Amino acid sequence: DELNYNKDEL
Amino acid sequence: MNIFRLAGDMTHLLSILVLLLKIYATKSCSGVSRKTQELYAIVFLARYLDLFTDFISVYNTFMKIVFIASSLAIVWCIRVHPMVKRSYDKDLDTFRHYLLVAASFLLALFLHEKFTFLEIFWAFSIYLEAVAILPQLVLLQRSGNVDNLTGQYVFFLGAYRGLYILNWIYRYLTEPRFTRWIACVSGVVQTALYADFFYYYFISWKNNSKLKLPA
Repeated sequence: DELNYNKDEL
Repeated sequence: MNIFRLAGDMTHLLSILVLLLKIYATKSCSGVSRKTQELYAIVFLARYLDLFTDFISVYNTFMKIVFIASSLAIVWCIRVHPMVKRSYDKDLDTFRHYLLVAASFLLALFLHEKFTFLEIFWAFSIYLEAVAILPQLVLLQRSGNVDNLTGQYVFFLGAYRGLYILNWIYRYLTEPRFTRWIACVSGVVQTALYADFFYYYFISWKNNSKLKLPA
């Protein structure tokens, strides 16, 4: 979902 | 993954390796703020709680583990290693870093993407990372003279932040779904904190002289 999509950076 | 993001991650990794190398080779942590290093350890531990819940990529998981392990190793060296511990000057490292932790956590309670445990800790880690360099910058300014490796450490950290901003601009232009205001605004604040340091770093590089910060 959108939230996971936003967490792909370190 | 774009080139700016990869270069950003690599300079971030490089900065940590430079610091570990300095501490390991000289058995000394002079000029290094233990408080900044502890804040970074907290940042990584709080942000990567999703290691247990979400899988993004092998690269992502690997880097998260490396960042957590290396930041804990640095704190361990400064706190526990007998020789390194002796070189730590706590009278120079007086920044009240717990205030940064408290303020970041409070801000995360109000400003987050979703009111869940993981999301609050994620936002907390973003806010804390933005200001975690402050004890280090204050320490450098106090001691005036900056040794080469410590200067390079801060330089690579600043470069990592700058490259992440380029990465966000690139993603904003190429990915229609890209919106992440919390990370981007905090990232710009964080990068701005380095501006002063970069200015003096550039001057010393141009004059081929030792890096000195004005008192």
